[in-house]
Amino acid sequence: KMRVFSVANQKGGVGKTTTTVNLATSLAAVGKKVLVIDLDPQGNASTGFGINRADRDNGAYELLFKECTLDEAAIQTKVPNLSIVASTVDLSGAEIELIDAKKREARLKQALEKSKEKYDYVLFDCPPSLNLLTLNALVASDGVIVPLQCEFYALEGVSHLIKTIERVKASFNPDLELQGIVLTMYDARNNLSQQVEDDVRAHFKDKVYKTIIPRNVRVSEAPSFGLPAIVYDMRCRGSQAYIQLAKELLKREREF
Amino acid sequence: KMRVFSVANQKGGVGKTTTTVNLATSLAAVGKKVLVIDLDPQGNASTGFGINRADRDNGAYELLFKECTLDEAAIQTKVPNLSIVASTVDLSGAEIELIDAKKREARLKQALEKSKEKYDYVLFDCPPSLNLLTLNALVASDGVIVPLQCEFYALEGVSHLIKTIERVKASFNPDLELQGIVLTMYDARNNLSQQVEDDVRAHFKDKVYKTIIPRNVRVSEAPSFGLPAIVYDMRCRGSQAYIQLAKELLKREREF
Ligand SMILES: Nc1ncnc2c1ncn2[C@@H]1O[C@H](COP(=O)(O)OP(=O)(O)OP(=O)(O)O)[C@@H](O)[C@H]1O
Ligand SMILES: Nc1ncnc2c1ncn2[C@@H]1O[C@H](COP(=O)(O)OP(=O)(O)OP(=O)(O)O)[C@@H](O)[C@H]1O
Ligand SMILES: [Mg+2]
Ligand SMILES: [Mg+2]
Repeated sequence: KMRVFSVANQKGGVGKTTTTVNLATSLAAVGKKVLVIDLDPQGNASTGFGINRADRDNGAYELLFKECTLDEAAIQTKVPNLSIVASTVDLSGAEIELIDAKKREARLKQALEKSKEKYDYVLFDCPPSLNLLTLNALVASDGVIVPLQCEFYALEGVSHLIKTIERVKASFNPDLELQGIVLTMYDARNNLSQQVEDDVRAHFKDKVYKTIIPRNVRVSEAPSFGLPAIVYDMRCRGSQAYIQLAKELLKREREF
Repeated sequence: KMRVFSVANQKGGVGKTTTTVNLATSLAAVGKKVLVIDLDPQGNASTGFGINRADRDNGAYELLFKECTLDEAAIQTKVPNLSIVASTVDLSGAEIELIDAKKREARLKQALEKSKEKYDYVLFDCPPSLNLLTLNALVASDGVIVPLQCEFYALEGVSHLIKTIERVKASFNPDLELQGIVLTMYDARNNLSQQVEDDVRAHFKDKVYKTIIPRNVRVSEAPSFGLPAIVYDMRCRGSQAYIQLAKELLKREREF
């Protein structure tokens, strides 16, 4: 059965794209058939997989406005078993265009209906906002993966995000669950990271993955080569942490 | 004459809030009368100045929907010469509510009209999105200050941001200029920061401030005490850089 996850957090720069790209790659590396859908008009996830601007003709915008099918929009990446629906700046107009559209929150869900057999996992990279694009992702998802940067400002928005997930579950998608919270950019040299971890584990308990993603410069270098960190430098601490996260996710899935 | 700046960049987590809070505090410290308006529903700038959730009744949402005047919304912070219009989660509903409103892009500009004598500088902390809240800020501004994190993904969105500024200048606000690009979270230990700096200076030339803001853990600790870094630890490298940035901004203003 295909499992669909939104990687979401309205706080900016917490590692949504980096988590989407590297978690997807780790799942593909163990043989799962994975599709990433880039819902951020900045198109960082598309860049993270090395998709040139010129190859993004049929992307997330066209999929939402039924100008193409999922099969037409999905592009094979350099990573075996992993395809992506890319995004461009056109997507930034989608918010306003969707406002008056019919079934505006369920466009993505409808687009996925026809390809349920093709993929094991679908991951949505969400923009830093609880807007109609993120809503489309939540309505189409089985679960939400929340990257949480180990910083003070990042803690502020989490409870509002959890409330939003609960509201979407109540009004649009009864299957939606919080799949898990993953601590990112953890810097063992400063107390702030430890304080945030203690706070988050005390509050969200086993919803927080055991795996912590360390701050690791190799992870932030990888996108400039159009490669996931796992491919760019598999041995670095960041990549090893994402591989570990994929294992932990799969273990939770089996217990699901 | 009152000068109004938007601190904007649709890329998330690049240091918009940190720059707004610390630049505003530095300008206030040299005797300028400063107003910060928090346009991000996450309310990080309000938290950065230690404004409790309970004291945010009349804030940016109420200002945009004419439920209060600017004088009623502005709260004195612990920093002399510095007031803030705080924000709450209500603001996340503003986007959809503004869509059908009259003069939806000029609400903020209208709200500021009546207080032109009161402040020397007004700074808007924008959310990580080119939405109607950011558009309101751009329409009401004389200039845009663009924090740019020294990372690869952050480079991707800059040209789209510059184009958006030009479009707003052409259709709504002929006075709008790019005030400057400030490099943030610069980490001298890794090549990526140097590469980004070289790229940005080559491309944007003297639009890039000479002052660079280093990555400095004291800066990210300050918000947990409800204090700007300048107040929390004035001697740290991050604070000194923001004080330097304020001097550079004032120098540019005189030459203006
Ligand atoms: N573990 C890590 N170690 C070092 N750098 C990281 C790590 N994770 C992410 N980064 C870097 O931090 C920045 C922010 O990460 P990313 O862009 O993935 O966040 P995001 O939540 O997707 O941002 P946005 O809100 O703009 O969509 C990027 O430049 C990325 O390369
Ligand atoms: N110079 C710095 N050194 C260390 N940490 C910093 C620095 N500047 C910002 N930070 C930290 O990085 C994170 C992102 O910064 P900030 O929240 O100011 O960015 P933003 O652009 O306002 O984010 P958003 O897009 O969510 O509004 C915060 O946790 C902040 O404390
Ligand atoms: Mg992203
Ligand atoms: Mg901010």
